[in-house]
Amino acid sequence: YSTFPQSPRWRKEDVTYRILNYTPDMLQADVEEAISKAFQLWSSVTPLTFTRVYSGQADIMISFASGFHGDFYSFDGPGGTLAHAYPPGSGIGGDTHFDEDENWTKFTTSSGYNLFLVAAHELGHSLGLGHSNVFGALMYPIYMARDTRDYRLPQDDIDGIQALYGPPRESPAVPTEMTPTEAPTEMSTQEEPTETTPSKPPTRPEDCDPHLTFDAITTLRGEILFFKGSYVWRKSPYFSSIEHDTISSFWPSLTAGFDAGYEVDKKDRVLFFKDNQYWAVSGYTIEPGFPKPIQNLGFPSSVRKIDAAVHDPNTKKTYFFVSNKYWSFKENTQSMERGYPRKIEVDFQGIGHAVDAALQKNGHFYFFHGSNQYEVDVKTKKLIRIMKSNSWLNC
Amino acid sequence: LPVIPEKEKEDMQFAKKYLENFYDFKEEKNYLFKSKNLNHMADKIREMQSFFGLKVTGELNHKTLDMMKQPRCGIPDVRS
Repeated sequence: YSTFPQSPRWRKEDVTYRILNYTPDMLQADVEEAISKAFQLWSSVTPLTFTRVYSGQADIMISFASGFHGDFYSFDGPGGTLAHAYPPGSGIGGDTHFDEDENWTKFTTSSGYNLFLVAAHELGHSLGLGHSNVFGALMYPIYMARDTRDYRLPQDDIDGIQALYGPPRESPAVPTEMTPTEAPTEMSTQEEPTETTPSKPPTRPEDCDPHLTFDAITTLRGEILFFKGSYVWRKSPYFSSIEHDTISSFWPSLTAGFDAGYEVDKKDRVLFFKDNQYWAVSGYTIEPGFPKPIQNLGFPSSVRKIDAAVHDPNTKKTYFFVSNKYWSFKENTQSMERGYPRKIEVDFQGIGHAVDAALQKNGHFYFFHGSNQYEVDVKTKKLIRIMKSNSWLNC
Repeated sequence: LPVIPEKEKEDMQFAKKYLENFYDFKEEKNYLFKSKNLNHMADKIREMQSFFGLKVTGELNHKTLDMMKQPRCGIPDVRS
């Protein structure tokens, strides 16, 4: 954690705030609740109390504004800077400004910014905290969509605010961090809490582990991304080494464990599948309106998940693999081709088992099953050779 | 993620603005000091890479640029 130069802080415990205006994106009551909850985060770990006033000057004046709004830090339209706040002091000191050009929401979705999370961060500044370089801390400068149901302050933020104001009077500082056991039980667009807690994530398998298998594989703007659990292996045509990332570092609101993924390269669009839902992304941006049920693609309701997907740019068809069968989806008409599903083995000789993941590269399909991959000619569908699944990882 | 090539000049401008906003980068307006500017900017990139735990190279590589493009708070990251 950090504080502002000379560590300014409020020299009293009863701090006042006033909400000067509202965003049309949310109900007024939801704005008030989001801000009140944000204040509670900080009052629960310090002696501070926050009282709302409805007129005159409050210590912390809260407002929504866009572009130039009277201080020397104009906002920049959608994205970029979302909000800012001033350290404790008279006048503009303590005030918090939200960029009205953002889409504010009380939910955690990929198409808006959660007002509670941003308010909690900015109020940290209003109370004297600077930015923290601890990934996952509330005072980390980059917005990260998180699960806000019973959200609690990470330890770094507690340490920071208590360095300025001490613990709450009545009880000793209680660790209020989220514990991994509280991960959401159902699949949602919300990030698994474990991403934000300092507990150790499962270790990443070694690149050249002979037993390495993949959940999903896709191309993306010339690169190849290999997925397993929350981990991503990136193979770029520009760099010889393999880069290691996590899904949440690209798409924080998507949870780990994809079943399949494929790219329609002409549209700069990648689709990810998990259980009976799928998402479409373009770079970092998750297209609005997702997730959608896979039945939208034409699968019968009996299909609850798919194993793998691969797109053929020549025929503009995408093959979806489910158990020992596969479907052919016409991207142009967004509809399933008649006569499917067919048995994989009938059309792809030598592939007599389910497919974990599939890739199309350089005129070949690569069907991954366990620690093996089967290279098939896209046009003739003839098996060319069998290789180890991790042969792409410079093994 | 890879960036579409013709955007590079635009990205450099974006990076300069970012470093001005959040890392106290002040560009030397006098053109004679161009190389000094580049060194100064590289220092600031290093500072930003260190803050976010990126590989500290001083170069505006795509990972650094990706981080700069994330939605964020308007307060600077370094004391200024």
